[in-house]
Amino acid sequence: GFLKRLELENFKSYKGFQVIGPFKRFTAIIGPNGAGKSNLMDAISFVLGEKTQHLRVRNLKDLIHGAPIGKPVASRAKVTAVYGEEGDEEGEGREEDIHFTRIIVGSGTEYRINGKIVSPSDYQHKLETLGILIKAKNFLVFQGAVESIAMKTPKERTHLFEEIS
Amino acid sequence: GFLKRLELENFKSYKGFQVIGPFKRFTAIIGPNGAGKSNLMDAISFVLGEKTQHLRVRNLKDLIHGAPIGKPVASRAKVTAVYGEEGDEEGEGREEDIHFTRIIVGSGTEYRINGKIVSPSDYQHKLETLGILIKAKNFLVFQGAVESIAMKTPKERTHLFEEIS
Amino acid sequence: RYDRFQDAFEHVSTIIDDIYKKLSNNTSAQAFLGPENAEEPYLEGISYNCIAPGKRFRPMDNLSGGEKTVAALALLFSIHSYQPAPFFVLDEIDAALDNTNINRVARYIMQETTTSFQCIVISLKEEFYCHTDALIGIYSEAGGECTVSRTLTHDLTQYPSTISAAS
Amino acid sequence: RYDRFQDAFEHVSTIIDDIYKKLSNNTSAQAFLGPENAEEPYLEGISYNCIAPGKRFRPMDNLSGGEKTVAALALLFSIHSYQPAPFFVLDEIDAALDNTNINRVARYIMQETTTSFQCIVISLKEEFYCHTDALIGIYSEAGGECTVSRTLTHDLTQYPSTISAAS
Ligand SMILES: Nc1ncnc2c1ncn2[C@@H]1O[C@H](COP(=O)(O)OP(=O)(O)OP(=O)(O)O)[C@@H](O)[C@H]1O
Ligand SMILES: Nc1ncnc2c1ncn2[C@@H]1O[C@H](COP(=O)(O)OP(=O)(O)OP(=O)(O)O)[C@@H](O)[C@H]1O
Ligand SMILES: [Mg+2]
Ligand SMILES: [Mg+2]
Repeated sequence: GFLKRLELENFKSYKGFQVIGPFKRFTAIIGPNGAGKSNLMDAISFVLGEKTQHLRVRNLKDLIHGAPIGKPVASRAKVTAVYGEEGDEEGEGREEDIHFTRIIVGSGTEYRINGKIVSPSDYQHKLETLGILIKAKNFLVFQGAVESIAMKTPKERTHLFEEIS
Repeated sequence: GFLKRLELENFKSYKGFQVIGPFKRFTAIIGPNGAGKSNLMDAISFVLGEKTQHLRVRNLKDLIHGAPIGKPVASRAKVTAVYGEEGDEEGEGREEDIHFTRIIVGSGTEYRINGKIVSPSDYQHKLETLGILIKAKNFLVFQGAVESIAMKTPKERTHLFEEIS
Repeated sequence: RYDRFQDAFEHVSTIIDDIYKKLSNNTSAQAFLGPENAEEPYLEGISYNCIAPGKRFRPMDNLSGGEKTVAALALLFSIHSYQPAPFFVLDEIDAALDNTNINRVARYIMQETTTSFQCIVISLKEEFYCHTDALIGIYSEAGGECTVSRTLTHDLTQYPSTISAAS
Repeated sequence: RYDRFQDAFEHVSTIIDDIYKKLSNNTSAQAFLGPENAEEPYLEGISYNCIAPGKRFRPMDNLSGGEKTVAALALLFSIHSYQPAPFFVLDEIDAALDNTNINRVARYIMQETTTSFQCIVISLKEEFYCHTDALIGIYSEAGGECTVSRTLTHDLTQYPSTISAAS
């Protein structure tokens, strides 16, 4: 499978409802400094269950558009990742598509799969069946963090192998 | 004044005796990954009195060419910075040129100004009269360190001002 | 538990050398992972060493910035091959790479995305993103009090491959 | 001791806004340094805030990678103006900058090197080093067991300025 597109609603610098995509097999996100490229990566990390400290904010509310200048535009922010199977790159709304959604509500978050609310552990479990393990940290590389992957201590490396086995 | 040229002898990846320069008002050091660009910056930091932990080595001996693979080519390594006054960019050997030299001898280092051995504090003092204060850290930016200058804590910033005043 | 660890370790340590050779585009490059305690690797640490093409064995902290990035990507892609996530998201991994290494890394990703994973990269360098299938351009709308991001999508597959032109 | 501190702080905090405007090439950009304790600034910390052109006041950790680099250079150059070392050595400071910001930073350094300091930069990006007076190319000699670096020097002042061509 692969990530087909993202739907953001008032997430960080993405105001209102915006659809991002379609993503191909090899896609580049480009644009000037401060435009919102890393915020898009934060959106992907967020919807897959990443903790706030890796999203460059102190608490969940700061993820709502406008929060850093004290003027959040809404009380909620939402990200949906549409995940599909190979071959139907352009096929909209095929029945096999899975919609993973995470919503900021108040100071907590709500998880949904295909629109239905699920528990965080069911959500994580479904992602794990697709090979998406946030804990294994083997597929997200944040800005400025690539060199540190090679410079881990021997003990940290052992820990890495424990996570993936 | 300005830095006119460098003379390296068995310093890091610079084997044998090599003269680097002339440096102009705005000079770029370019070349492929692993060629030795940052080693040249280490040579400048070393000759101005920088401590080994900022030179990416554990001890002074590792600065000698060949040391990382256990085959140092010599027991000494040397760097000389030729510092001159404005206007004589190309003038070789003008009497006002100052030669600052630092030499690794055994596990210590020797400091020389215009060929004469001086104490570390006299060396530092002469550099300070030219406005070169290694402690103030206000003119050397190591690879990967630029963003952290803006992200210091308020207390660290106060400390910075203490160093320069 | 021990068996699974051993399994993961063996898989990754046999493949990493091959991936590092591919990323360096040079068969004399070498990469190896070694347990500090061969009997029970999970008890102690695991060391990692890379030998860049044309150089001898030296400690990892001796590598330059660009050399460390290539070593890191070799480890990342070999771990992935044991535990394959369907996609990668990589934010400016090309920052410390020279044009030769950018080209090598981009070609490696290009090949792998046709067979084994999807890849989303964030990059400022044309030398890197010219190898992709699609571009998502982000721009910020003028006028507001804070940044408002907008996107434009551009499909590159309709153009003749830049690779054959760039080779 | 207090007077010297006050002197340094006042000099830098008055000049930083001007330097940040020049580096951003935009008069609506703002930068300011403020003591947490106005009476005795040396007792507490000093805060630093930048407002990128077209944006409002927000905390520094909210800036993007490239925005942080520009903010850092503004602080570096303003501290330098109080305690002027004769030269700078800057190792790949352009890594996180987009082409627009590379151009702005290079022009700022170009102007300042004619009047107030010498600058030696290490860079992988042509967009940055094409603005300099001279290039020192480093290459590694093939064959040996470890890296052997050699240099080539190239004087750029003999060519018509790339700036007018690139503007
Ligand atoms: N909740 C939010 N609401 C509005 N804007 C936000 C929010 N959170 C962050 N921002 C803004 O988003 C911008 C940063 O975007 P981001 O870090 O994605 O930039 P980038 O495109 O990655 O840039 P670079 O190339 O410099 O890394 C900042 O200007 C920041 O103020
Ligand atoms: N004492 C030494 N003797 C010989 N070679 C050395 C010594 N110390 C370091 N090196 C070698 O120098 C090389 C690193 O050089 P350096 O860090 O200057 O590269 P660089 O040109 O800055 O590259 P990048 O663009 O990737 O930052 C390494 O390959 C390292 O093994
Ligand atoms: Mg970014
Ligand atoms: Mg370097």
